[in-house]
Amino acid sequence: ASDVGEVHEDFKTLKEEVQRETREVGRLSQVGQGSLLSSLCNLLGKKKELQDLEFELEGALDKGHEVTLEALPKDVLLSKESMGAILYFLGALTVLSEAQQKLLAKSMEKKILPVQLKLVESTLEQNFLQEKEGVFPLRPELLSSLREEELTLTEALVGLSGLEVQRSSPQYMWDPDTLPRLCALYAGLSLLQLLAGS
Amino acid sequence: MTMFENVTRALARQLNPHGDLTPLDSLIDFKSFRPFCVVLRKRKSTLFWGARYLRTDYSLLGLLEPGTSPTDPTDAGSFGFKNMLDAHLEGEVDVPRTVKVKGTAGLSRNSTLEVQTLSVAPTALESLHKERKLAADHPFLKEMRERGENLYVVMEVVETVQEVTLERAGKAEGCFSLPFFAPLGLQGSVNHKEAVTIPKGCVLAFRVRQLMISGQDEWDIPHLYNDSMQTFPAGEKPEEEKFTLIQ
Repeated sequence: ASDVGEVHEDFKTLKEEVQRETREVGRLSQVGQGSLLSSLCNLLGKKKELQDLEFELEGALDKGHEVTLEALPKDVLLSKESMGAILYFLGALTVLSEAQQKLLAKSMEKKILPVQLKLVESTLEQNFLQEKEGVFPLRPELLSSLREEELTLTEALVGLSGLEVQRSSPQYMWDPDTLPRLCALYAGLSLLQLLAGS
Repeated sequence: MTMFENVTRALARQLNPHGDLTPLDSLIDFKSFRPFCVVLRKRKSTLFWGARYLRTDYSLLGLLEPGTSPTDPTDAGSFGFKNMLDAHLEGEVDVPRTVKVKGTAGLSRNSTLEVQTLSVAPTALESLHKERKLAADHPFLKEMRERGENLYVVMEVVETVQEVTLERAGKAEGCFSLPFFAPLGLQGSVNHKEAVTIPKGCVLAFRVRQLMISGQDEWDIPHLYNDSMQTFPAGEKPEEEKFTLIQ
């Protein structure tokens, strides 16, 4: 994670950071990843419980003690690095609203996370350093594979992070104030896509 | 995201884009982020969505041996860009910004927000550093030393000059009323009316610097710090590498 006081530069830095942490989670066994996914599925939409888990894991990182997670089907050994990566993503997920967390779970169920991730990634890539609000064209292919219901779900998910997509044009409204929330959404989508894919 | 978070994030970005001014997440915690308050930083944090600090309920002044405290430990400075901030917040607390994906919403706000900065005066810090050592036996310091935590001291805050009430009302329709959103319980979460009263003197954003401790009772707050610096001397934290998640 970035140092405090260190100014991040661009989307590439974020992408590398997320990829680094994703790789750590990817090093978990299949059972471990499955356990994490089922645990998260139970907690998405319950912000307080997600935060409690985060604090519990932080405590474990401090003291090395065992952590009980109700949703986990089996004992899972975690390295310090994996634990850190899980904490990183929990931090991102807890930035999102409960509504967004529920929408993420629904998106996972509908298997549209890759499309949503591509949409957010593409938007961040183009506007990361853009400091002024504006309307930008949306590449039609980004949403073309989605059906009506999935499109609505996606609009709501990114909309709650402040990215307003207009499918009629198609275009989107960029607001630099939404950057932190979109970065957190990007990280959350990356994690869930990894877990759901495996 | 709560109204309070919306406001503090907008403020931090407006005052210090891409800088190290950290918005406060929770209104209820503001008294624990006054100048000299000691805070912890989450182990895994990132500036991309905000370095996050945890309150400790301790002030640096309370962790030092008894002695004289600076009579005026802070410098205050009012901001002169109230209008600019107002204009910005007008949009920022606009619920439809996030919900108007399909909805209709109204926003009302019956007050404006005035802020000022308070920062620890360099002379106050210098005299504290010269005159007062750390209370080495303080239980909090002992616990933090055992855990190998890094400690940070709030050195500058942006606070409200007057009490202010912000209101917003959201009434989302369209996509959120589609049948498949109902089981997710989303209608309730976007159809709402809320208001928050931010008291006078409420910290909205803050800056920290790392507390460095050497030996048992020597301390310093350097101007620059990074992740490699440890508040407590290295080698005092037990090494643990593996963690078990148990059903």
